[in-house]
Amino acid sequence: SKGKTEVDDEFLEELENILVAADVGVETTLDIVDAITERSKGKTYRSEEELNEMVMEEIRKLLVESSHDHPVDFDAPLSAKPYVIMIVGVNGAGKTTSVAKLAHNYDKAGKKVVIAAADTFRAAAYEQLKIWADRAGVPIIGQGQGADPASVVFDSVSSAVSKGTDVVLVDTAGRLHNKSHLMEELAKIMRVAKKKIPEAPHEVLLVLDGTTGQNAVQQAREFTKFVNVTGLVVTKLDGTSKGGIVLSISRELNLPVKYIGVGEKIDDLQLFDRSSFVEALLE
Amino acid sequence: NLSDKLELTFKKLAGQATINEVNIGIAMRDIKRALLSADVNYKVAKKLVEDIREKSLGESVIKSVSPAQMIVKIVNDELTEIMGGENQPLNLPPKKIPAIVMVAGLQGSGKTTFCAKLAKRLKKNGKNPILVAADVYRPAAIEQLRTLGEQIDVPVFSVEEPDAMKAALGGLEAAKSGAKDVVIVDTAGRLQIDEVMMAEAEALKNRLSPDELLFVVDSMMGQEAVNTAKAFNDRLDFDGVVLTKLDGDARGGAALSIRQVVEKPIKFMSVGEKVDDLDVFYPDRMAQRILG
Ligand SMILES: Nc1nc2c(ncn2[C@@H]2O[C@H](COP(=O)(O)OP(=O)(O)OP(=O)(O)O)[C@@H](O)[C@H]2O)c(=O)[nH]1
Ligand SMILES: Nc1nc2c(ncn2[C@@H]2O[C@H](COP(=O)(O)OP(=O)(O)OP(=O)(O)O)[C@@H](O)[C@H]2O)c(=O)[nH]1
Ligand SMILES: [Mg+2]
Ligand SMILES: [Mg+2]
Repeated sequence: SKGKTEVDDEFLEELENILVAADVGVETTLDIVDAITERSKGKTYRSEEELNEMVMEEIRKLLVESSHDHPVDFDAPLSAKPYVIMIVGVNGAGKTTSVAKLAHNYDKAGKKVVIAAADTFRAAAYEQLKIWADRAGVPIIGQGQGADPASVVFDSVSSAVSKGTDVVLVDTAGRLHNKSHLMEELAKIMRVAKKKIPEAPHEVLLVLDGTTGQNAVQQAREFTKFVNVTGLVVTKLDGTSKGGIVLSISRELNLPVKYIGVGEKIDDLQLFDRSSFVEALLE
Repeated sequence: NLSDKLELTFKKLAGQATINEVNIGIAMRDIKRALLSADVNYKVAKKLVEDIREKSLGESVIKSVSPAQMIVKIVNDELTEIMGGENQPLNLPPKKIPAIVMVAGLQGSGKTTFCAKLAKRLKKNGKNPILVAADVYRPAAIEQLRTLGEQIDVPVFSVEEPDAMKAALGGLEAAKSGAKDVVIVDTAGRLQIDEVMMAEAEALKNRLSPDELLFVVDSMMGQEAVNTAKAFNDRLDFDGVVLTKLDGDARGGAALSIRQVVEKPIKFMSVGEKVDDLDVFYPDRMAQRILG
């Protein structure tokens, strides 16, 4: 990637190292390298930029775009009212903070938001989310530690229906995907939400810690099995990790990355941009 | 898994007269890919495979009736050795009252929960610990530690002001006047590239002079585990590592990379969300897990 205008062994080896170092994973890296080898057979490129653009395009191809029924922009019209978004993921990934960021963005866009504090398990989970809800200036519905998370969701969705709320953001407890009883609980929360609104949740966002390695692919597989994951949020990309795991996840499970977390403050959320992501990946 | 892969590779090679430089290359490539898939850092994996390759070309392997088995054993032994021989316990000087433990690490790695787990374990071993809430930034971080402290009947010290140093030093004073023999200081999650926060961690360390400064790291971390651990170690020279969320199914290659690069002992494994879910570290079990 430094001053080269043709794809030779040295170029491919360097690319391989960059991709592996970015958590792209062995299989996907080899597939990308094969695709580039194939595409560039017998070609010389007029400039380093042209060659790099070809590489970036090959990688960008792997990233699925968000569908129109799950708009990324916060001011876009929503397909239902209330529009229920459930946030799931493993422990410490950044769900609660991401819920706060989403609430803030929807609120800024003029939408009426309510937060459902459905993490009723972890110490001070409600207190943490309450502080965020107050900062975002949106109401929160919760029942504290030990309550039934499904009943929090039911109450929140019911309240949203009666109050004409636009968006319900459901924060859930962190859970490891290999714990079937916890995954079953998540499926149950979804079923209970459907009792009130059959199409709910309209979105299920899986929050992935951007520093996670290949286990993220397994997380995406398992969460998708139990709840219908519709998109990804990748957090902590303000750190040095590149989040390359989304390439494997995107191609295997057809899941788009909707947002990325780039800090601990309420406005540290960005809309996912495939081009800037791939550029940063190759830096 | 790796063992099966190598068996297959050598079945294909079985027809050949000898194990040699050329055909061992395939086995080494399989090993490298297995390590990378387990999140071992690619530079660490490269070096490790070179060592394994050298040993694999030794007399006993070449003459062996089952080279695949021998090579798997070599890989296993290499990994176990890197993971650190035997378990290294917490080093709290018995005459020092109070002994001081401080934790540090990236956001969400499991520090706060670990502090409570450690407090419970020490209390069970006859110690009289106090928890100090020096994460003055995260919403309800103090509340979280308080709630955990109440669960295990261990006092939690905190201050009103968002001043981590004030909390840490205040906690130390509270320990002395309250006849506590161990102080466990929880700190905020931070990025290794956040100069302000790394300076805070360094300042806390310098003022507290902890007997044990532990780097808490999520076992599912990817390639950046090395750079992160190295930065924390260069800055804070920590005494040991705590690996968390090992109740998950991440292979945990980050642990190998960290051991290889900073050469500090892994002292504990966090294996669950409950306050009892803390294990002492077993190097050979970790090696097995990484191999898959
Ligand atoms: N640097 C950085 N830190 C983040 C980001 N998102 C979240 N965090 C931090 O990560 C830590 C964990 O965030 P939480 O929102 O509590 O994560 P969670 O998934 O809700 O955690 P559990 O509910 O315990 O499973 C906190 O210290 C957050 O401030 C991000 O984009 N960048
Ligand atoms: N399954 C599992 N969950 C864990 C383990 N250790 C911690 N957790 C969970 O991981 C999440 C984050 O733990 P915390 O203790 O809040 O992490 P932290 O490092 O203090 O986070 P920050 O202060 O925001 O940097 C919580 O949901 C914990 O319950 C573990 O070993 N296994
Ligand atoms: Mg949370
Ligand atoms: Mg904490």
